[in-house]
Amino acid sequence: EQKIVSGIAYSPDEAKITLLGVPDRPGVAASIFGPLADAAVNVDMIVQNISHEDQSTDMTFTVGKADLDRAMSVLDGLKDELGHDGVQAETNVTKVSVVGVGMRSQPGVAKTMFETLADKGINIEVISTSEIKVSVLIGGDYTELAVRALHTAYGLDAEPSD
Amino acid sequence: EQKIVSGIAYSPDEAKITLLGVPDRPGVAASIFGPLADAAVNVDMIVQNISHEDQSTDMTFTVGKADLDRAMSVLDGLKDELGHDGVQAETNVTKVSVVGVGMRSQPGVAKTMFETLADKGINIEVISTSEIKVSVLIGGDYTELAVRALHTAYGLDAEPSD
Ligand SMILES: C[C@@H](O)[C@H](N)C(=O)O
Ligand SMILES: C[C@@H](O)[C@H](N)C(=O)O
Repeated sequence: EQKIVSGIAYSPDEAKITLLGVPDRPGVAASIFGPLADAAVNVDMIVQNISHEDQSTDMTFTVGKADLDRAMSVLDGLKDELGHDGVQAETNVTKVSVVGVGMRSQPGVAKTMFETLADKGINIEVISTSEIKVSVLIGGDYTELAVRALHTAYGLDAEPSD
Repeated sequence: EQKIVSGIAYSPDEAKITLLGVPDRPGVAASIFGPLADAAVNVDMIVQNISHEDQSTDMTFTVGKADLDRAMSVLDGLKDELGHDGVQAETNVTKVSVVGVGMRSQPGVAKTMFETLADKGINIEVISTSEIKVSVLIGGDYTELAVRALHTAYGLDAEPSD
């Protein structure tokens, strides 16, 4: 039987940073990630959703915890120019990903991931996907619970569970 | 010289759907993508950012235009149970992706993409990334401008431009 999902990846060493209320107009993303790149901050996920009538939206990204201070100091330097409402950072967060292939044609993969987390009462804080990966950010305390439940849900356990 | 970025992918046949103000608590993502999967709607990107004190957030996803009607009718069925503020759909949207490898360790890739789009006055509506792809949603009218500018920015043009 061909497995669509090949594994569960997780990274508890990430920090989630959100710039609240950034203006939604050309040049804003560049003004954030340009300086971060110049400071050699390795950004992992970037997630931005649409804006509403207020023409502002949130910009969330993750960095390794080791890069958090440098990232925050870069963002500090943008305070006046950018016009956002604030920055919030969270270190007790884990990125959990279901890794597979051709997931666009397999909507059941995301369904299973979300249902499994829901079943364990785990809140999904952020979602970002690609054809080969469905990634979420969850509270760090739920890491082990989430990873075990997902292994079971996708039939990835080494042996049958008792 | 080793190319980090191998190509620009774009898909103008996508529709962007946003559920506005979904409650941010366990089970909500499952209650959206479960029924979509059951209706065999092939979902491409899923993007969800954090919630604020109001404990609600937006859920955006894309589908092929051919799946739009079916997706909207599934969401219609969720109206009462889910408690969201509304659904908005947009068909004149293109997903543009910079495809490469090891992009977490190459923050300059996202910087270049965002600066290139900014330089052409193209607004970035949604961002979602993985280690091998930085994807954005832009207005469909900007597709050709964006794709050409990105090819040039990453040195992917077939011949030198005049
Ligand atoms: C919010 C941010 O992505 C903005 N829309 C930009 O184009 O840079
Ligand atoms: C918004 C949605 O992702 C919700 N937090 C859930 O866990 O399902």
